[in-house]
Amino acid sequence: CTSIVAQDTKGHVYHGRNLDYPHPVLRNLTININFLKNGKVAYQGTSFAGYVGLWTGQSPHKFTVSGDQRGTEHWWNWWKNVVSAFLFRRSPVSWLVRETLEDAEDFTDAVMRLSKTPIIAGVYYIVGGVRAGEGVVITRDRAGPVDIWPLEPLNGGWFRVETNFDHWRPTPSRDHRREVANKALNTTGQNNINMHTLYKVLSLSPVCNGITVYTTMMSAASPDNYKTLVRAKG
Amino acid sequence: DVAPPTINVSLDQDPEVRWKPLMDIYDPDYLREASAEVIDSTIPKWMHHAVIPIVTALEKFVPQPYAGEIRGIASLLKGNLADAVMLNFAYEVSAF
Repeated sequence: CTSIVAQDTKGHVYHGRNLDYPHPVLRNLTININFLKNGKVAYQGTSFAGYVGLWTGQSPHKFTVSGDQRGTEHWWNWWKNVVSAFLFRRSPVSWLVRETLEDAEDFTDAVMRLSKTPIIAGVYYIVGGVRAGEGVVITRDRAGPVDIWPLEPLNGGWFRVETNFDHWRPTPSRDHRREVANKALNTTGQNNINMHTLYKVLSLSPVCNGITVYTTMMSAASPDNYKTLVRAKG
Repeated sequence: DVAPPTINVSLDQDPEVRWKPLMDIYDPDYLREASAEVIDSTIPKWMHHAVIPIVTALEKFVPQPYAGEIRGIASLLKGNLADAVMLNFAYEVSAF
């Protein structure tokens, strides 16, 4: 997966994500979902038919959130996920996204919940808000936050790119998604970043690749612009 | 690149029935086959058969409203509850 949160020179925050998963059939199962309360949209997201959690979603006029896989564990630690789930009764990462979209009051509340709530497995949560500076990458392990990486627009940090690796470590030599996205965003420039140009960055190879199932563009301040496109060929 | 379909899920309805709008878009047979395809390519067949009774037993530990929602979807698809649970824990069991 690749998630990007970025802020333009006027303080508008944009959030885009590619969801990568090696099952072509998921392209046919991708759906947008409006979760209604009292007949009104409480929150919305993108998921797969039959999967009740969310990896991508927005709480209108509050915040947007996406999740990227974090696979730092050796396979023989699988039992820790089982213990975490059934002994400690922890949430799957995609259920915490739903609960946060449903309950969090604002961007700060969402970041706190996504950082602190125990979950079954590690993950990266990327969150965008409605005000300037409201963007963050949260690196999670089961118990809590490993790292919080916020936007720092006053110091040149007007965007953050998260793929599937800790941002403070180099990516594997075979994986160029972070490098290509960073370069494209710097070429685009903060003056020109918007939903359209962010989508173009997320469409570049290998950011968009053979296993990219869908791309979602969102901005919590403009919830009507929430847009998901299923990638035909990746 | 195409936009996916959109469904409305009412949180005011019981968890067991709130995903019924899925059936306006998908044929249950197709969804069942697609789910089986994902499981078959993720979990070895012998292991899949072995864990079905374990997952079925553990299903009662799944919290609401997710337990009701997953049960409701499995019922709509006339499918296996254990498979529906496994799909919803796909990320968490990926290491396994």
